[in-house]
Amino acid sequence: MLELRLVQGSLLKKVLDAIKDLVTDANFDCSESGFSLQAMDSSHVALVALLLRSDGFEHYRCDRNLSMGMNLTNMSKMLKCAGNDDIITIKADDGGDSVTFMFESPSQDKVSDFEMKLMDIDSEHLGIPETEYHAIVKMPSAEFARICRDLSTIGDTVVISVSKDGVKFSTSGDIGSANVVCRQNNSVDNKDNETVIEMNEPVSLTFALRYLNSFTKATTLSNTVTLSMSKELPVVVEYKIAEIGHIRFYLAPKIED
Amino acid sequence: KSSQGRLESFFQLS
Repeated sequence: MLELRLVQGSLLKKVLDAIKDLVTDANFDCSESGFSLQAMDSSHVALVALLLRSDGFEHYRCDRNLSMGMNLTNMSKMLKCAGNDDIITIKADDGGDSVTFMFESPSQDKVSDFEMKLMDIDSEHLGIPETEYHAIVKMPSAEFARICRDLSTIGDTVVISVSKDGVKFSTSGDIGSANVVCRQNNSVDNKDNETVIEMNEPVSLTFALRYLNSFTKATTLSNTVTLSMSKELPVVVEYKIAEIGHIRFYLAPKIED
Repeated sequence: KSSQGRLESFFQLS
């Protein structure tokens, strides 16, 4: 038996909006520690890892570990029927072939339940080791989204370089080229506006902008984003989800032939 | 010239 009650139901709506275009089908894994998902896009270039910790739910009951295969397009259709202020409860029976989403309006005067069929998904789980990254950049998520959007109008790929001078985003295409440099700044009044660069070693990696732009659909989940980079490793683009967890996107770099 | 890396080249399938 599984019963997870999330008071801020809009978080789940936002999570689905952030990942449904990247991944079609995914297994949601439920355990004592939380509600999680790991899934790759169909080309195995990008991976999303979601964690909603059990202590972030108002009520969390998960009698045994459960893996529920869901079509994210269909799940998103159902969650769109929840109001932004609604409390969302996810319910499932052990060994059942469906999951129920229950939506309660804040004043409790409207209660809906939507039952969705589960599916069997052969999941390919990647073991991602804990790594010390060469450079970690924390910046406003809206700024990162803006840069990715702007640069994708010029080119298809971006070179992200971190040095002691700051983080540089470069692209080039048929019409020309562009560079955006963000320097470390410290905002006294608002930590969310800060750009903070921790660098042990300069690092420069090339990525497809199409994927980064897809990741920025998670911008509504967090005011800040963290980019963790090491030479010859996928970048980690992380959005913290207030008080409850995180959504991490991994993107394999372009490799020089 | 560069080519797109795949995640399996960096992480192990489990």
